[in-house]
Amino acid sequence: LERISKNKKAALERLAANQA
Amino acid sequence: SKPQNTMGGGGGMSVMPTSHTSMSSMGSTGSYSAASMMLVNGLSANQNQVLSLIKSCHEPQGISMQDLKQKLSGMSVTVIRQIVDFLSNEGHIFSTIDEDHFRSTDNE
Repeated sequence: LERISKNKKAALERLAANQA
Repeated sequence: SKPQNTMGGGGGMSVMPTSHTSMSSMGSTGSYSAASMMLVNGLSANQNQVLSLIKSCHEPQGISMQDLKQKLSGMSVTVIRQIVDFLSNEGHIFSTIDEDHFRSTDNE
């Protein structure tokens, strides 16, 4: 489940990068 | 406020063609391949469909590839995989317990 939060964090960073 | 336009989102309910309204209510869903290139908020109709399915799942481990296949029976596994990869790259979704389970980032 550590993997989930790690992946979520990475995804949120990608999302932020894409929206910037 | 997202447009709720998910067909069959309620489960196994099949659309009952009513005598008068069937043409107008079903007309837009007829030609799938042509409609799939239509862009809504930068995503194709197929991509939006996959994304809204993933958003609609609130389990901690997310929606499984199997569920996606089942609910998107008109879409090939290859296409679903491509869409999932794309959405993942864009940051809309992420894989959870393995590469076959997905959750949306923007369904807090």
